[in-house]
Amino acid sequence: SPPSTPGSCTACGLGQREEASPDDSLFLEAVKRHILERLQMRRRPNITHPVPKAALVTALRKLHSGRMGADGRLQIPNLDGHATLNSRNELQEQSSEIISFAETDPLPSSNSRLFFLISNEGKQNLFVQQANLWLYLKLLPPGAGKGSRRRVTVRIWYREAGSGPGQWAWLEKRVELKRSSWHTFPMTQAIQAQFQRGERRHDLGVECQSCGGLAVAPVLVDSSDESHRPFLVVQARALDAKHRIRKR
Amino acid sequence: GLECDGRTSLCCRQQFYIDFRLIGWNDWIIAPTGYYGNYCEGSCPAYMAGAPGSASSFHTAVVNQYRMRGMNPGTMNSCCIPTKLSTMSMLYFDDEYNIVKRDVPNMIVEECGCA
Repeated sequence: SPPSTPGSCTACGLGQREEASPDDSLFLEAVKRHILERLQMRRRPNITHPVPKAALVTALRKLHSGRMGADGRLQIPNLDGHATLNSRNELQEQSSEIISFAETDPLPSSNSRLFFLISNEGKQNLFVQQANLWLYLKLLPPGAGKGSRRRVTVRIWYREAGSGPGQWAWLEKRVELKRSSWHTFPMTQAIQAQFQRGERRHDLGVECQSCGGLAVAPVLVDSSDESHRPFLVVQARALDAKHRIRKR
Repeated sequence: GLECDGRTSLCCRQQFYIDFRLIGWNDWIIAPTGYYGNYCEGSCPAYMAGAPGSASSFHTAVVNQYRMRGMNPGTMNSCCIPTKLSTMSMLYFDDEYNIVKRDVPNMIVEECGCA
């Protein structure tokens, strides 16, 4: 390293990365292409407005609750670059877990409508193993409703498989509410049907039955409350019939 | 499997770690923070074919069958190839700002051997 002169930064020459040789840059490009190819992406995504950290952290915490380390930091298994899987069959399957954050429908009349944008990435044949909608049901301050009743029915509207525009199906769930909290709603069949149809946009309607007089409201997309933004979690598996070898 | 240390020209695993921050990919890949883009390099002389690292290799089994039948495997080239690969789990943003966690099989070269 060059001798330091008075007034110069003695550490400036340290820790600098050597300039990559042409071979290195070619290799780096090859590795980048390899990663994108394995993720079935044509190019790296253009991140212009990242998901707010509060929404991201809440979603990951809810999904990995019980996996927090002693230091209180979030621990996500198998993300150290290496993974140990139990069987060879598991190694052959590419599994994906997709967390999609809700957007609000811009139509003024649809304040209980949400939509999610999830495409069947890279046109691979993804089979939805499980899909759950996570909604935060918020108890409004006392006095806003009738008081002690805390049992409500939440109805989720979704587009029916094979239906035309405007045809909706629904599922509902009875929810016992003691305090404001997160609740999950199974959406596997609905999302699987939309994936099969190759639809990118997933419209959902949220309706709280008999909540009118109660102090309960599902928190939809509220930009001032990012940590309670609804999200959809899809666990999917890539199916590749051409290359699948099954052991009998 | 041998690790490349600059002193051997035999088939070995060259470690190559890419930090996603250095290539500006840390804005869309949440975890892990880098990728072990290890690769295999080096020569495979005849006596190296069927070395322990490649015992499970299908190609080695084929060459051994040729040997047992008295055919000359010396005319066949032996290759330095990955003999053990591992899965890599990735957490990243896609084009639609969804978070995707994917277990990608055969992403990391763990061992190299001659086949």
